[in-house]
Amino acid sequence: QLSGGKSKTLRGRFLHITDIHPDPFYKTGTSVAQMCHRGKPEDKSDRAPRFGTAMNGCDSSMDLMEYTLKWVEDNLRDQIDFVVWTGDNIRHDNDRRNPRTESQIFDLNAQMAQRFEKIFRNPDNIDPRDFDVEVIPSLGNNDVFPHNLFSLGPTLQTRELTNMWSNFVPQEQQRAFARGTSYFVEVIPGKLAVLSIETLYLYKANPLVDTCNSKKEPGYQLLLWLGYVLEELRSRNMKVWLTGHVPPLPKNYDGNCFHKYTLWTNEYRDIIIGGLYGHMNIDHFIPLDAKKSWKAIEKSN
Amino acid sequence: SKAFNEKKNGEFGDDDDSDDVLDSAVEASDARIMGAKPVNKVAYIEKVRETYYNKIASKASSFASRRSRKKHKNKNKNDKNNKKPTHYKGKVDRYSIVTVAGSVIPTFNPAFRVWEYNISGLESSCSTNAMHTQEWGTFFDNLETKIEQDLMEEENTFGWAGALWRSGKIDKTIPSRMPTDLPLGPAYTPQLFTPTRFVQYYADLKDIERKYSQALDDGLNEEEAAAKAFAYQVEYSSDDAPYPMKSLLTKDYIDLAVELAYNETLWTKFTERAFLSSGYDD
Repeated sequence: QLSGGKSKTLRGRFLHITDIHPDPFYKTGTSVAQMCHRGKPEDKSDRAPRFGTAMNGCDSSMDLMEYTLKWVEDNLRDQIDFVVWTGDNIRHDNDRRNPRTESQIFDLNAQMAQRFEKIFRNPDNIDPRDFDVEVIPSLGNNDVFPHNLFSLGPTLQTRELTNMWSNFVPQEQQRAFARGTSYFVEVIPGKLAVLSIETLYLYKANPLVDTCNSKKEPGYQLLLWLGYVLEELRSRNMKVWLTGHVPPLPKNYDGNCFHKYTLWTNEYRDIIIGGLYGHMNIDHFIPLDAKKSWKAIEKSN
Repeated sequence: SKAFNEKKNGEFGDDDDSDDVLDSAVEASDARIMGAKPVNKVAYIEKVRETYYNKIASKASSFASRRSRKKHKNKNKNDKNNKKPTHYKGKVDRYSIVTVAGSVIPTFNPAFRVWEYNISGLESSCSTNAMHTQEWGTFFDNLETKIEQDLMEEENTFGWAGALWRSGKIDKTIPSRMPTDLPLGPAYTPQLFTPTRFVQYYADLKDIERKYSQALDDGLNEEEAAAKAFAYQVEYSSDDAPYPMKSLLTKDYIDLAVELAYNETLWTKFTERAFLSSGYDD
């Protein structure tokens, strides 16, 4: 039973989906060598099929994206409690004849957000925030312009993001979101939260990220926010999943950002259930070692 | 730099999970910045094995042999303690598990995952829902002020935490140790919200293309053919052979890491799944 007389049936399942990379320029029957955008294929193996070919380097056709989401809607929507969606909702910048623009990135991200809303929202309620299945998106490094570069808000990009995700981000967090673009959703109110972390503020390839040492660094400010939020969730005896696009690996995060982040994931092991990330495209797991991170931090002192 | 560090520390310096060993991760990542074509991914996953799984296995075995030696020594003194050594019982809570998902983009085959988690007992505990100490709105208003105050404190960009500590200030981006009186959470002991199982779905693009062409040949129009051909299917579940996981606790992942370090057959299967049954090789 939820507040306001509402109720929700839990299934004990949730979906994690990531790196959809839909490409509006993808055209069936064109040449793979031309990023599946144009050209006559040299042979059968060079031809772009309707739903794509594994490993050929093209992005997702719009059909692959549409049929994937339709399959999820038809087969999973009513079997899951929430959706963790870890970003990269736009093609790669791999075609010099069609360079990506900021407005294309915003537009496709907005379309994708609307698509997810339509699938998972309560169709019987005019309240746009009433979801049958909560969706918790996070931002990918391809979802920002220029590539990988993303600063603390408020900026044009964070404002656009705040608008397009306004139905996903809880109202009381929207001001904080406009600055730090991290937030959490109580997928089971008072019990279970999913935290969407702006991993681009820790990401080494983001030219605006240097360390997590200085208070001016976006990563430093993100970790401050994270600490206060985790402490509050602990005080409320809630449990939490950490989610984001770029996974915490030493080569993805700046050195001490990685170690500091690892420490937070471990020192709140009474409430953190695990971490769900995308970006690498490979299905695998990494055990982060807090003992080593403590040593690294102490050594650097 | 890498060569210097190797010389200085030895290839596997004690507890030195040198970040350098994941160089290929960055190379692979850089290579794919401009596109989706997979590059050096086998090298990457082999480095994951070497850097994480092998080292955990080596720690587990040295710990087990220490225990075993100790038990052997004590055997005559106290036979009641002669139980089978538990490898690293009580040692896994230094680890936190990061799961990295396969993607929809056909870098390999398109994929996503459905997680299952324990909700038993939730109904009885729901009655405490309303006992919030503070509304979230108030919390976030206060949070903004707290963070502003933290940031206004004297900026010290030189010498970072060392300088902060010398000056008696605390770096708030480093957490305090978890209080010892707090119990371990759902990642470590079975309880409400503990993940119990996952099902990995994938779309076999070769198979879909074959079925789609066949349907077109059979006279269906494009939409009918697509509807008939396109489907996701279960690639594997976490409790499937050859390395079924009883549950998805941190301990289970650590056990799996140890198995993957030693067993080539399991490792082959693991990498096949890592690349979403696409048959990828460098």
